[in-house]
Amino acid sequence: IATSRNQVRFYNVLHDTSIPDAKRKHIPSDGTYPKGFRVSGTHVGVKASNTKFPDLALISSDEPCNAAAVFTTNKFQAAPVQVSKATLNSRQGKGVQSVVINSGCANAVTGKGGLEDAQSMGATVDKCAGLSEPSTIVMSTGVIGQRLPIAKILDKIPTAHSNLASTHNAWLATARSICTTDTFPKLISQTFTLPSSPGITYSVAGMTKGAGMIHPNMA
Amino acid sequence: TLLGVVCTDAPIDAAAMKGLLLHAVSRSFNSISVDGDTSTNDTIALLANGTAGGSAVPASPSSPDYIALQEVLTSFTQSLSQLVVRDGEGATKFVTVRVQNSPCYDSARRIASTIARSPLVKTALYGRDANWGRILCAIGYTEGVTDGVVVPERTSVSFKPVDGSPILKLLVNGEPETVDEQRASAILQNEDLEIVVDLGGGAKGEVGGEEAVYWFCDFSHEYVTINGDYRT
Repeated sequence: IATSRNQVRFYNVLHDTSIPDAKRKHIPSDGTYPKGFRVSGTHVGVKASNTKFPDLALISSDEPCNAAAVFTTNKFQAAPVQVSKATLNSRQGKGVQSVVINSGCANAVTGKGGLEDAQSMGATVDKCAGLSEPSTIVMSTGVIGQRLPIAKILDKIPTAHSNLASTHNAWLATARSICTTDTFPKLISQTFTLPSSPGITYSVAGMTKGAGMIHPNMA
Repeated sequence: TLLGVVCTDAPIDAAAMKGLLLHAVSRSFNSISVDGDTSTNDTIALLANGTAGGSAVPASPSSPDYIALQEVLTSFTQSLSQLVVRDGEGATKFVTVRVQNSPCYDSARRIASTIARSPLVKTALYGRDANWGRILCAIGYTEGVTDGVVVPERTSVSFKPVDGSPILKLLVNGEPETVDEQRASAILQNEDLEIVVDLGGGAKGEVGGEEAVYWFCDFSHEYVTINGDYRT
């Protein structure tokens, strides 16, 4: 039924040819990215139908970060939400060094096994960075109620770590790897100064994803 | 699901992070709507590694650095969150709804959110129908609004074109305007649109009150098509 309609957008990973012309203006051709952060987008194949496009994002800082996060107030909080809250609380917002995100499966309503999967994602990233304490925020997006293909993900985290880079293309690939029904990667960056240090140029960069099930109420 | 990561090389005191993020998110990611559904996974994270140097932004909301950074982060996250609305499933419109001259910020925000979630407002916008009656209806059924905030005789609704041309008044102090349907149709041809709801200060009638803004998109046939087979 779906294929008979020209307007349909399949739930699939995003690739260049699927970006509508009207949306291309929202994709930056370069950026000013914060020092000490490196990122990567790696193909795992969380959805079996995805045979080549990146679906694992890793954002990593060379130095420990102060961090904060807001999370959905939905009562059915996904495993990565619960695990990331616990990590931030245990570290009191300090010492966070990475964010790992998979698309293709939300790891939501997946019970104890789902919690273990989210914890193992974070722990594997920490191990790659040589860290012993939980220092990684974990996120997932995709279908609710299905377990992650965790072995495939854990196998590719070392690759994601070794692919970390600070180039614009790396940031764009990372933004692309978190997309689900999105039609374009969402990435912006800018510089700014602060009154007490007018001679220092700071950078901020951000990526986001979302196209449906969007009415956030995070706290 | 909404996910987001914001990274900066500015030094920020750990105790300042939560307040800065909450302020920014309440005015950005928590002020957007595509379809009115709140996910199980929504998460926005802010990381600051301080690598660029300088003194840390303190956890003091009155400090000049804190104020400056708060403005940067709020504006930045607004830009980021608006990209999500522009890519809403099946969306053809990017709509800003501004509720102004409200005696109460929370009530203004609830009204903006209700308009942004109304399926009938969203389908009218998709159909390029200047159906202000549906906007008014959504204002009227908004839950949790403080008494005296919405007074029909003080309520006005208008469309603000993005090209800078004069606003199109649809309702003024509760009285319907004679709408130039051709002009309304022309305004609604644009991808971007702003709906202005003026509460006229509510029962007290004091203008210059609180203002709340939400960003949302329309509902199209494609939204149903996409989500009819998302899982399979």
